[in-house]
Amino acid sequence: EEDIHKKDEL
Amino acid sequence: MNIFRLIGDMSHLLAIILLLLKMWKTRSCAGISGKSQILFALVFASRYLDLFTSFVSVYNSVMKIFFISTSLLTVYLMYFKFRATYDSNHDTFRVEFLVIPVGGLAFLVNHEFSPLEILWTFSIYLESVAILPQLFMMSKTGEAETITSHYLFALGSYRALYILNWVYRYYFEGFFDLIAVVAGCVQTILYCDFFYLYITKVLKGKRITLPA
Repeated sequence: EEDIHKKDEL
Repeated sequence: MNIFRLIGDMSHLLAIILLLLKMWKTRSCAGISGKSQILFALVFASRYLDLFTSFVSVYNSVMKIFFISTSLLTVYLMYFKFRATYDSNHDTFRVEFLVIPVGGLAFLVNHEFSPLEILWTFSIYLESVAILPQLFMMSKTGEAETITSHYLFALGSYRALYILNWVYRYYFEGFFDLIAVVAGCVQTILYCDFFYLYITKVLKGKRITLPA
């Protein structure tokens, strides 16, 4: 599952 | 990271540098909406709080720090150093009509009801409309300097390129963030009228002037 707290986009 | 995302980020970077250079070289912030710049500073400050909670990459952290610090620098230059040149009579958009509804929406429509996530959502929604005071100011004065037009074109292109990035990521990575995509589309649509003027006027060597 993807971690929504890790924001890769700026 | 794909090519659209990279060019989008570079375009965003270029926009900010263009604006700072314009102000520094002319010692003036004429034609720039301080209200939009305050909103952008608020956008970055509320979005990049995750600098303290999670690490993604050096690129990610450096860019976040750059965006926060340059947006604060821009606000400082406008409201302190070059305040005498700030055209506040034309910068009359009521920002509370953006910040309050956007704040409410961030509480209601988000991925997770937690402080950081609500602030992130708030920043995404706010960014989509943060340019409105600037566009409003241009429509009031009926003109824009060429360098200001370049700044706005780079700033608008950034989110348009992000849309291509999201299309790419949807097909090749299965990634889809509805909040970012909808807000990004709204943001890009707001620039369309300006894009048209930029292509038909500025690229042909003319200044942007609007009929009264």
